[in-house]
Amino acid sequence: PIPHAILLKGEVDKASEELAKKDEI
Amino acid sequence: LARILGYKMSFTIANGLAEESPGILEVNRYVHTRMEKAWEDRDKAIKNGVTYRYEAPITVGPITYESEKVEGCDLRLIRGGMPTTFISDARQGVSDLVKATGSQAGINGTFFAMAAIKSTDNRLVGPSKTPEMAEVLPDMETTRWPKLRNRPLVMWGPYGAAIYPYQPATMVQDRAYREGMLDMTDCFLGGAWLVHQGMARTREQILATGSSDSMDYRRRAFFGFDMDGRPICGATYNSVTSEQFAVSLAEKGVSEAVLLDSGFSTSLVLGEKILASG
Repeated sequence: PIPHAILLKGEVDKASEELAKKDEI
Repeated sequence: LARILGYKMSFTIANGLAEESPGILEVNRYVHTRMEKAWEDRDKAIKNGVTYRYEAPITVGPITYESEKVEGCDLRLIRGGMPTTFISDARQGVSDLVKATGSQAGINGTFFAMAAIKSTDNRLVGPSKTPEMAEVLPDMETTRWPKLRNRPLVMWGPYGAAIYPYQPATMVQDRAYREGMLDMTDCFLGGAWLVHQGMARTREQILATGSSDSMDYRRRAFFGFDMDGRPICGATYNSVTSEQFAVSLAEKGVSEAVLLDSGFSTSLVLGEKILASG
């Protein structure tokens, strides 16, 4: 847990979502 | 007024305490009889290129993810979208904050004052502002001001972003920040400037303003902008020094990068997927 975060808002690229699935921990 | 009249510089002659200065353009630091001392101090202040600055529009595009091993760093990067910051009342996980704010991605923010894991204190090192706050919350812990001087102050608004060397004594009032960016919505103080104009900063340059543990092996995190002005953030999946981290980010085409809190707090999230953690 942390007190400060940087957040990103926008449309997520589909291919990137698939790539992220492989790297999920 | 000096600029309108064709002068390159000018100085005020009002005497007063530096910390009570009205703004960055009216610093009560030197009366006109101490110009020589002012030039000496100026030479010291720009050592290691700490007067670097970045100013550019923000390019908003789709949020993309990439991962690659570069220069010994297992990099996990998210770029694109529009950035916003959030300060929790206590402490929360980045995943919870992504969900609660309707965001698509997130990373842990900057350094916090009380590092103890069990602490619930939410004070940050350096000034901060989120869109929910009317004014900048300054860092009034004057004992740490000397260490924070010239660290990268990151700020942005709807139309652009900037990174300036932080000057604690003259950046107490909200007005001082507005002189840099009138419509600023978010700001925070980075731990060290890692990459500037696409060039990795050296170990000496990082240590000139960064904390002494910047070279410890940790899972490092950063925020910055790429060559196209897109926001970019990321973390390493292995433990590296800030020097290694800077070299790898420059290699990946990151244009500007500042160090975020690294180690146990490192956390990179895309949707519901956690991609790096401390």
